[in-house]
Amino acid sequence: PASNLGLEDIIRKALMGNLEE
Amino acid sequence: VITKDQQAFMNVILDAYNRHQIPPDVAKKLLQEQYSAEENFLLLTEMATSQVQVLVEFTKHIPGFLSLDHEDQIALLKGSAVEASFLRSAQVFSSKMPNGHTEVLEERIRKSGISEEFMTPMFNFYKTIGELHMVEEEQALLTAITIMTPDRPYVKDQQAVERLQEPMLDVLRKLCALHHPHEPQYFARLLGRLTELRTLNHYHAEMLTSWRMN
Repeated sequence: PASNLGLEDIIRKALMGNLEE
Repeated sequence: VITKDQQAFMNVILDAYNRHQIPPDVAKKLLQEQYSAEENFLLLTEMATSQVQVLVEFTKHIPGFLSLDHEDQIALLKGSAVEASFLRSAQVFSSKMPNGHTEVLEERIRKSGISEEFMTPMFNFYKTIGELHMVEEEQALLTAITIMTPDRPYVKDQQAVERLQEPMLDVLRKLCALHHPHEPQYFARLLGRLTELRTLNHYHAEMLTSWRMN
């Protein structure tokens, strides 16, 4: 769950992925 | 005078800012009135996560950001996520919401378990941002400037970040003069909010600890 992810994990995942595609 | 290039530059940032907002289905959940303390905690956590994801998507579109060193990109986002989120929330609070929404939202945050000593400066910040009556270009640029702050911890190439931040400061200064011709201190007031944001950021870790404990 998102609540277990740290800020850096969320940032890294979001930087790698592309929500718009 | 804002040049054509500056106008185009500003449009890119504004467009990205407007396109990357918290998804309506997540935002809508905030306004559902029935919730237990645990549901409230989980929902606010979901909101915070969503806000960071949206922030990253916005940041990818800030001209030059993706050309920075990858670890510097992460350092910038890590260093600014809290401040940029406070800024976005402040703008949500000072925007016109349908009747009663502001109250529901405020009550939800007040009942979240965050201690009062952190709540007061946060709502004060929301209030001072509201009093500035920023136009959306100013909001978008101020958020981008907050993210592109060179002196965040672990940023290796500070000069590269500075080179990206400067043109944004320049456009913002011109915009302020154009939109607020009778308030020569307006640009300085905006920058003053960034200092206030740093203080909020500083207290944020303590705030999270107190929140988890409660």
